[in-house]
Amino acid sequence: KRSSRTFDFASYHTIDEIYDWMDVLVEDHPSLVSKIQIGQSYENRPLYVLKFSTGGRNRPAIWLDTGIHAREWITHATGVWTANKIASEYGQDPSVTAILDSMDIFLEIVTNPDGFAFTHSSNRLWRKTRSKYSGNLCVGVDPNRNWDAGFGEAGASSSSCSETYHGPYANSEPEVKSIVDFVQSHGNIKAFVSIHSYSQLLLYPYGYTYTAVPDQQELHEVSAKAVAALSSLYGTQYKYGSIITTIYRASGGTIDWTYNQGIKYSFTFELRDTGRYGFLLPAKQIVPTAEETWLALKVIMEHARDNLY
Amino acid sequence: QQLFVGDQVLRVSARNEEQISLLGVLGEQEELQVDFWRHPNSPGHPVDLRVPFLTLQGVKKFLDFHNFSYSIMIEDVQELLDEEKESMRRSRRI
Repeated sequence: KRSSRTFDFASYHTIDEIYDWMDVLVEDHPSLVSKIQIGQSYENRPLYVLKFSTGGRNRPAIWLDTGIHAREWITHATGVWTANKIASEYGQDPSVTAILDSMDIFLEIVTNPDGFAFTHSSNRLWRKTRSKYSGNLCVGVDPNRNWDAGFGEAGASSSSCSETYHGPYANSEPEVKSIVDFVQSHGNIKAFVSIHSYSQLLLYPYGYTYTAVPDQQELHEVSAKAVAALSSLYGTQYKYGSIITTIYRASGGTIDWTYNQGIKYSFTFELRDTGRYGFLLPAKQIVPTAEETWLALKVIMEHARDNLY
Repeated sequence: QQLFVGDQVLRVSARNEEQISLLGVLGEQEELQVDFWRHPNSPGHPVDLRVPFLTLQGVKKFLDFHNFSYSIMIEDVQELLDEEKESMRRSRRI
């Protein structure tokens, strides 16, 4: 049997390697980690979520996801490293232990498996899902424009060939609908962090409107603290703010929907880098990226733990 | 498998709203197949675009004509992809 300890975190991996490793992680930490399937993708790949739980029923929870945009490989790699970190720090790190003693963590590492498999087999720079709709010229939908929050408004494209195509209707993508169903049936998710790359940003809602969220001040303060923690490790510079004021108008985005569902601590990251490699960040930067991101994630998770609502 | 030999990623800086709009126009010209890695936002923010080898000359001409300042962020996308593949192969072997 392979051990999760021999896995090379400083390398990029295929979906099969990641899924195999998830099983090993579960085997190595059976009382903490389990794997649940929340649905299946358009091409029938399982959508797996790692659940980190020390017990209790329907505890308040934190959701993390990586890889909703297929070509952002640093995010899947960060997700793998983070899963291992959570598992290995429980019982060692007082902060992680305290989080897991009162909350569950859910982590979806390969959020867009069809797209990710396609980046390994056919087109390394593929971003979208792989769904086909009759009448559409091109394949795939941008799963970060497919949520029911300002769906189809400015900040998404109605052209199927565009990288920001919003899809025929909200939640048309099973990869999105599965998370929607999971979040709604769980009903007790208190923090939701969706991880993208690149450009070094920590963002909170909204993307589809300039209207400030009611919790803007608190989210802004948490962002400042998280970014300070992140930068403390390697000096990586992040900007933070609402999506629409910091990057651009984007409708149908993940965390706009989660915020509107009542998940106050909704954030999205854009990981390294500032513009030397873009989506082709060299593998030797995986661990440093994951390490610095972890510090910011911890700030957000701790804040959620200490400010349950 | 799609190859990206000779494709470049350009980092473009837009000085004003007019130039932001021009980048939007560039993106709408489907025959140029420009792939925005970082979208136009507001003046001063860098914009990154991957340009296929076949349309590189046309895109650079467009940028020059409209007085954009830009630099080449990735000289040859395929070279980086080959390195990435080799690094994965090495890791798997180990």
